[in-house]
Amino acid sequence: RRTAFQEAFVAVNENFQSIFAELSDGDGYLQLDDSQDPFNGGLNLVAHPKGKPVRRLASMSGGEKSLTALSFIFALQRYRPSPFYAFDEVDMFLDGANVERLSKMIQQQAQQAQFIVVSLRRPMIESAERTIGVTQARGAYTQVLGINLAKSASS
Amino acid sequence: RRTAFQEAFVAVNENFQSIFAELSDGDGYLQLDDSQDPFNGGLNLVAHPKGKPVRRLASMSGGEKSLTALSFIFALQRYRPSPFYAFDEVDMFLDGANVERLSKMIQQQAQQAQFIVVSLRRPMIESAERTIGVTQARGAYTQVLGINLAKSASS
Amino acid sequence: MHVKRVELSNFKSFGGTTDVPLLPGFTVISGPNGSGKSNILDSLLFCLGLASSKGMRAERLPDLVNQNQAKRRTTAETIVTATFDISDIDPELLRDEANDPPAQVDGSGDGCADRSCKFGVQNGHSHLNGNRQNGQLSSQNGQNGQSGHLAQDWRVTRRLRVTPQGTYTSNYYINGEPCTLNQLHEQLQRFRIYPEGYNVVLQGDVTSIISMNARERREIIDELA
Amino acid sequence: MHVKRVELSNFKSFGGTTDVPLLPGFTVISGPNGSGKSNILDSLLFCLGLASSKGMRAERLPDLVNQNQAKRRTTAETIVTATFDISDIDPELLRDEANDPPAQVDGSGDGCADRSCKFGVQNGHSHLNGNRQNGQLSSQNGQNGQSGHLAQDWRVTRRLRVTPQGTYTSNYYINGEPCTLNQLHEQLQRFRIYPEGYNVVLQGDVTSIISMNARERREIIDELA
Ligand SMILES: Nc1ncnc2c1ncn2[C@@H]1O[C@H](COP(=O)(O)OP(=O)(O)OP(=O)(O)O)[C@@H](O)[C@H]1O
Ligand SMILES: Nc1ncnc2c1ncn2[C@@H]1O[C@H](COP(=O)(O)OP(=O)(O)OP(=O)(O)O)[C@@H](O)[C@H]1O
Ligand SMILES: [Mg+2]
Ligand SMILES: [Mg+2]
Repeated sequence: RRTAFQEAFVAVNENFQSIFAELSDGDGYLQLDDSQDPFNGGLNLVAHPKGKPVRRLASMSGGEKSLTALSFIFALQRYRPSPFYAFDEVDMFLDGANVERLSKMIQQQAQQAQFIVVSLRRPMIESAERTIGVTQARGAYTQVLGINLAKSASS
Repeated sequence: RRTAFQEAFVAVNENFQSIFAELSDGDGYLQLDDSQDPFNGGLNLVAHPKGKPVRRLASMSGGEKSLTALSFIFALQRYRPSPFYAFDEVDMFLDGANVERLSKMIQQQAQQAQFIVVSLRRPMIESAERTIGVTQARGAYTQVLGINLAKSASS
Repeated sequence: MHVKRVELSNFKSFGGTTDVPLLPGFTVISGPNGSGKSNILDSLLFCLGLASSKGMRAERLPDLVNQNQAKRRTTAETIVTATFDISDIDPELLRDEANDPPAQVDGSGDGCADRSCKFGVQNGHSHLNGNRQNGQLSSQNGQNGQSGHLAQDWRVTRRLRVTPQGTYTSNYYINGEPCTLNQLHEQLQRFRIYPEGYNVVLQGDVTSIISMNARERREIIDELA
Repeated sequence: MHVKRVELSNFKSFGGTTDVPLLPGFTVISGPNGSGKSNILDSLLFCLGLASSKGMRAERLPDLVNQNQAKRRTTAETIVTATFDISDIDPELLRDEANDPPAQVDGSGDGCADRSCKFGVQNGHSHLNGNRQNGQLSSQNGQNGQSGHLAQDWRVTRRLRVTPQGTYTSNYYINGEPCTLNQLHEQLQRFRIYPEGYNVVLQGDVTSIISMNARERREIIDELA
């Protein structure tokens, strides 16, 4: 059981380091409270977004926390892919540049798994292969419209 | 004590109803658990955004919850104004049209009190009288730049 | 493997039956506040039994039934069917304890037109005929009871019925056959879909990984190992 | 009444002394993720004693001191001063139990150049000279000790000092005069600024009004009544 955990931990940690560097332009890694006996403690995320000195996770900004959390989720995914991922407004704290960065990473990960991403942000919508439009007229039911963006046709 | 409460409740309720109608294009009001003895129970928000049938607060969408909560905050403000209000990304769940609606209401309320609003959303930035830009270069401290938008000069 | 479509009948803000087709790769769902985007994700969680009612922003399961017809006097129901394209997965993963060998899971031909429909005739068959093939459920998969062929589709359905008094029943089906929630979860696990999995991140939850305590975070790795 | 400026020295991501001028009406603060926008709001809460350390995303108060100079061997400190324009308020509101009559609150002329500066000479006087008037704190207000004039400015300062061992002291000042947190809160209450007030909504908190229980929500009205 410990070997299985160690193998998973090492793999996810490697993934986390490279994904965090790409998303947050900084250094981050996973750290066990007790590396001799992992089950005796917990798992910490050590994050230096943009090369800032280490600080407790709680003092990070909203955007920094989002990118750190998403780096962890993607790190798990690369180790044990699920067939689909459903994200609901995970970009709500991100500034425009970071939405762009996140959407490029999702494009990349979407080669291996299906991504269904609810978003109101333009860089995310523009990076997707297609958009499903959802509306609800007053007093009526939700209506769903498929909008296929012909990516190859536009600039 | 009960008279003071009743007076406050009636005033805030009136404010809430008109503000909610403006922000959410629907009907909303405040309701006491026990109107005979308010201190015996709590205060509920009854909300029908866009004329939808009443539903429990928890099942509202992220945007609907934000507008309902902000209607309550503005209702409190109109009854007992504070000298300043500081909002940090209260528009994060809102779609573009609702950010626009909220920013117009803040413009209105800002005639009576000072509003300092942290936001990444363009309709909010464009409705303000001025923007304070905040940046932090890699390895440096936060820098603050005042950007005065000459509202009278632009279209 | 990916979700090909989700069909929602009477689920939350969706009245009637709505077909949401999905493709592999990167799809965005967008639209105004309150239009029903998050409800689509809730319908997936509902169908696959991956969340409690509170995890779908409902106080109790009956709140999930579309409530536009307020004062009804008959039993109301909501049905959600998720169809997966499994044409690229290892047939070994389709082991079904109840019905070996694997390919039987899809091929028994127990379509709803053959016997009294499990979904209740009063719903008509529009819900199950999303593919416009009357009653031939398993024919969607290109084979009718012939073992040894690769199955194309894998379908999960959940039906929730609520009486006027407010009591309710919930039933699960795999490819039209009744199953228990445990059986569904076992099969989902083989496909790497877990109730505590991080493949679904709901609105407002993205930073929960940061605020959870260190032990809970370590247990996420335990689960995967 | 409005906040005219906030001066931050060594507070969170702000090194040295930064002057943030503010005007009445509608101001937006914007910029990239992690640049320091929310930290400006934290500095107001810190200065006015309106939040616990956790309410400013710090585990303990010493975490609020700028930590770019990591291994220092001397006592570090952070100072935040908020200056309010009170030219339009009723002078009755400026009652100060410690120092009647009201106008004394501003006019004592106890500028930091007159006696050993309360803020510590090692910081130079750049912090208190944000207005570039050397040491003449109360002259910012246009009067020096003459009671009866309307005061223009009302200034709150908080200084947090942390020793290399990690122990710390926190001190509050109104117009340069030391005061207790209770005295500060009483005056703030007269200005309708409360620790539990809803005039400050922090990042991620806007929907807390929805998720709080009904009694807590009713108590908000009690407070205002
Ligand atoms: N049982 C139900 N019957 C009818 N309508 C319902 C039911 N449950 C929820 N709704 C409605 O669904 C709407 C919420 O939908 P949803 O949360 O999917 O919106 P959304 O598109 O995600 O919006 P946002 O962008 O604000 O997050 C609410 O207006 C709510 O009233
Ligand atoms: N004591 C400290 N010393 C130095 N830097 C600090 C200190 N405390 C916090 N910070 C830094 O301040 C930054 C966060 O600033 P802040 O929360 O104001 O960002 P923000 O502009 O609101 O970003 P967002 O748009 O993502 O919410 C973090 O990068 C954090 O490392
Ligand atoms: Mg939503
Ligand atoms: Mg912030």
